[in-house]
Amino acid sequence: FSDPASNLGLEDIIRKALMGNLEERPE
Amino acid sequence: NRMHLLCPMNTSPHVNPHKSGHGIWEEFSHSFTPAVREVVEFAKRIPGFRDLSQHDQVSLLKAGTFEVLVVRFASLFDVKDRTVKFLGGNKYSVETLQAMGAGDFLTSMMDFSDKLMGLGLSEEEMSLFTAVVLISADRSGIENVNSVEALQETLIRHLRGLITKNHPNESAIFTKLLLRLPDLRSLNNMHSEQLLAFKVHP
Repeated sequence: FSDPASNLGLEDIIRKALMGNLEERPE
Repeated sequence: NRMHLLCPMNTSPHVNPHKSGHGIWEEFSHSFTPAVREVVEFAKRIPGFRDLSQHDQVSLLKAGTFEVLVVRFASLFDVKDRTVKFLGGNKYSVETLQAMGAGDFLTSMMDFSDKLMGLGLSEEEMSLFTAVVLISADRSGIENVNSVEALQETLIRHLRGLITKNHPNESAIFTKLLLRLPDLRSLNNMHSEQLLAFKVHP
């Protein structure tokens, strides 16, 4: 439990939200 | 004697007695996910944030999302009425929440919200302050401290400029605002302890 953000599933939500933007970027 | 998730990011402080600990947790997660996504969208709009490494972007968001949400939802804590508004739309009195098990953390959240709201910041000032909260080079796991520090300094400089311009006769506001940063760290630590308690005794 040393990483509450990961325990909340926060990291997963954050990564997906960040990646979404990366996918929208033009090549 | 089940633990309650007394968080305004939940729709209500009441727990369905028929739901499992896991079910309660999933429902809670469903409630706060949109707010977390909004924090990420906010971060993306901070000039310079997307220039940081992806690792550091994630690290800053992991460490700072709770603090950003505290700033963003400070108005849910009404010190005058002694109530907390939950995302479901209903207000609950401090006494009710204390009877459900809320302790020092609730008091600290009320104190913080009172101090922050009392500064009477504009939307633009609050937004820049929120960016300063998020971009902190001393968060754990940052790999390029210099880049984050440079961005942090730029944001603090802009915040000071904006506050000085908007409140020329209230020079203490900027200092008072910076003093809220350690308050937020303290609330973040208390919040982690609360989550730990729920995880151990759901």
